[in-house]
Amino acid sequence: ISALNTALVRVVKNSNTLGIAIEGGANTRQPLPRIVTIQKGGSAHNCGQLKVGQVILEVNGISLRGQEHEEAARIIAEAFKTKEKDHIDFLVAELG
Amino acid sequence: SPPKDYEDEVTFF
Repeated sequence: ISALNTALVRVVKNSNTLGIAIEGGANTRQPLPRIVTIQKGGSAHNCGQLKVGQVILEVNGISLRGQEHEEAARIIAEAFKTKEKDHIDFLVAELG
Repeated sequence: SPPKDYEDEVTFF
């Protein structure tokens, strides 16, 4: 994953769900969480910049590298739930 | 450690 094809995407929490599904994590075939579903009406779909197939490298600056699926999912869930921010910053990579 | 068996674990948010 080169820096050339990474993007920082800000997802504003404008819906009561984030509306994505991820698979993978450390110790699996997919070592970094990959977006497998984007649900209509969710904040991610409204943001329009996240796409199925992208890999999530960081959430609000927290790296997901080396995180197992459960821990990566907890970090994303916390980021959406916290009232400290009205958005989530995802650093994503498009795999060529 | 060998890959665990949660290969296809998917979490929805």
